[in-house]
Amino acid sequence: TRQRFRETFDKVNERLQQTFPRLFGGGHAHLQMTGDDLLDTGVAILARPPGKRLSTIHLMSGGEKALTAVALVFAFFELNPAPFCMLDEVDAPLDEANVGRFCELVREMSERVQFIFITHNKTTMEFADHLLGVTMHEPGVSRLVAVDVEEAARMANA
Amino acid sequence: TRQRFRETFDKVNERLQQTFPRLFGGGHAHLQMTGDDLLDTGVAILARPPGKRLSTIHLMSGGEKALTAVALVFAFFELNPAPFCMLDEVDAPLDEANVGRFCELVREMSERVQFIFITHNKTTMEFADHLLGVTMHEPGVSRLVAVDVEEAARMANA
Amino acid sequence: MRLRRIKLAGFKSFVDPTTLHLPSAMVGIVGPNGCGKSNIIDAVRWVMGENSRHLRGDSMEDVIFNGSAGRKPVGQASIELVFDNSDGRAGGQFARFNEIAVRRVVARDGQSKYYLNGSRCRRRDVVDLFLGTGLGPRSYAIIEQGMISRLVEARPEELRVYLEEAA
Amino acid sequence: MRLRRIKLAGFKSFVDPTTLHLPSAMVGIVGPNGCGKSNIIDAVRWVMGENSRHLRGDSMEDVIFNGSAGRKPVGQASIELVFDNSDGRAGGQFARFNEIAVRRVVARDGQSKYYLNGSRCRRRDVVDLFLGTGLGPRSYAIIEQGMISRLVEARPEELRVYLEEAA
Ligand SMILES: Nc1ncnc2c1ncn2[C@@H]1O[C@H](COP(=O)(O)OP(=O)(O)OP(=O)(O)O)[C@@H](O)[C@H]1O
Ligand SMILES: Nc1ncnc2c1ncn2[C@@H]1O[C@H](COP(=O)(O)OP(=O)(O)OP(=O)(O)O)[C@@H](O)[C@H]1O
Ligand SMILES: [Mg+2]
Ligand SMILES: [Mg+2]
Repeated sequence: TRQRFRETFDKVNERLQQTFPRLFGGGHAHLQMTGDDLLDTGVAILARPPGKRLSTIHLMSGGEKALTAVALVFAFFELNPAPFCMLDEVDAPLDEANVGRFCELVREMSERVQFIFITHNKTTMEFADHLLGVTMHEPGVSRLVAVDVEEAARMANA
Repeated sequence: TRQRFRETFDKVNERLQQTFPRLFGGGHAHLQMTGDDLLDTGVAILARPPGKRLSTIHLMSGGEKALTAVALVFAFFELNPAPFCMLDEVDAPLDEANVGRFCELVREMSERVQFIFITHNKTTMEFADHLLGVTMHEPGVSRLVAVDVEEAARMANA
Repeated sequence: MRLRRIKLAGFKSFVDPTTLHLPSAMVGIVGPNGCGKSNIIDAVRWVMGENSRHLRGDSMEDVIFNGSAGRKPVGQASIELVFDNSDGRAGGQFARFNEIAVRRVVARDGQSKYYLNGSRCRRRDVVDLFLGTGLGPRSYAIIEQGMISRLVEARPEELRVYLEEAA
Repeated sequence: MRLRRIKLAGFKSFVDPTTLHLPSAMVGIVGPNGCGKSNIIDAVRWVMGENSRHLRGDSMEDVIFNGSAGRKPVGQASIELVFDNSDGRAGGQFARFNEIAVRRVVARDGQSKYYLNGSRCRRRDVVDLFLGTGLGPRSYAIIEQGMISRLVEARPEELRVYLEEAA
């Protein structure tokens, strides 16, 4: 229904305008309807990293696109906040500064949401309270191993 | 033409069967036609990492998919080998062991091909003979800076 | 409704019975490419009702361990999630329990069986349990590998659908 | 036909004249997200004849520096590639030169001008130069960010097209 779409759009838009500056250390992003009819309009993402010009997401860099999508994912999440959130390698294209801000936001949200995240990134590993290691010593067969952060970081995507 | 497609298919297939084991440290991959008519058949990638079962690329892990695609890219490249090859962050989803084998293959190919690669990965940076640093100290304006590997690695996706 | 434990057996690469303990609010899962990390995410989505079509498989059987160089395939896959429900957020008739165990089992014939705290139940009882908690196979509580790229590449018509699904 | 230097001016985020030296066969480009690394890749594809539609832009103007918080937009974009042709691989009438400079300039009116070793030429002269070298805007000599994912996600009909394009 038009009403429901309008409400969802506004709520996500509002939340995106909070998460984006947290992840980028500034700047702004918002959603924009591409058509006139609430029943079938498309939705576009416009974003302005700090010091840069506003553009559609498609003109941004690989890492900027990914971080903007993470900001949107967290805005979607807040519509129906679940008790836990699982993230699979969302930090892969991010540089150190962006990973740092991403981890800070996750840590803040972890006061009310339990985060379980898969990562190859050393910085993200150091933010975890606990690390679960998975290996395939026997090919094709997964098993858990104890890990400490130093050892995992050495094996990490680094 | 059917003839031309058959030749291209066979050459790429042959080369893929060489690059895949180099990147995975073993195993096998090949192309398979999905239809009967050479004029319009689709092409699928089947792969078997060491110790695992043969499957289509879609059932593999994120990193395995990416590494298989790199093996295919190098096979495509060899059809029309250019004097240089530019790679933009193809190592992003790879773990340390796979990045190591990727760098070894690139180093071997660099005897006849000049490689220019963009990376956030510390291991890949250490394989370069020269590093060019790009920064945006002034927002929105790119400039080059001298880099040494230690300093770049500290800023890297790690 | 914290997730305390995930128990896997015969599920994809987790052929041997394995229990993951999730003791805090910031748990990282690490390991080399292809070792099984994303399979854990698949397991959680599957037990909440996801179909294997969305778990990189084509048929229900694709989640059962189908053998490796050194092992034969097995006959069934089982995933159990153990929740701490002391905040009372779970829905349905099990809302009053402090701990809730949700289990799904599938055999080679493709038939799925669901269990709540050990008792056989219907798939819809599991769906009801998660109603109103923000959880479920297609919720934004689980962001699988590749979801970020899909959002980035989405055309406006596709992004609209993602928005509607989030509501 | 080694690539020795890339000169950029007014191209995307490289508003100031910048020269990249590529002194060896293994050159790495590093820097934070959004600093301009992929723009260098775009620059090389663009001067070889790629259209801005495939360079994350919609119109020809999108490659010209369009301003930042502290700078006004500029009126033109210029990219020059300097090749070492001592192996004689370049095609066309410039094949006998030891060093070949290829330059493309575009102004706000959308008109592109091409130059070979400083002399104005047509776009097709640049295309001829690269013929038979394996280079060109759509060749697999340049793997842009996202290409690997596209190959991974390709359906069999799409992968067939990639195969044909590589020939
Ligand atoms: N039904 C099955 N039986 C046995 N093994 C399976 C089955 N389904 C998937 N696998 C195996 O699981 C592996 C993929 O695991 P997964 O996707 O969890 O890796 P990952 O740890 O996430 O790796 P990456 O870091 O590359 O994303 C594949 O190697 C595949 O062979
Ligand atoms: N015409 C233009 N004028 C000014 N700036 C531009 C123009 N086109 C693109 N940019 C800027 O270039 C930046 C993108 O650069 P690029 O894609 O090269 O980043 P990158 O270094 O590859 O980052 P990542 O590591 O995230 O992939 C964007 O921030 C964008 O604002
Ligand atoms: Mg994975
Ligand atoms: Mg980039």
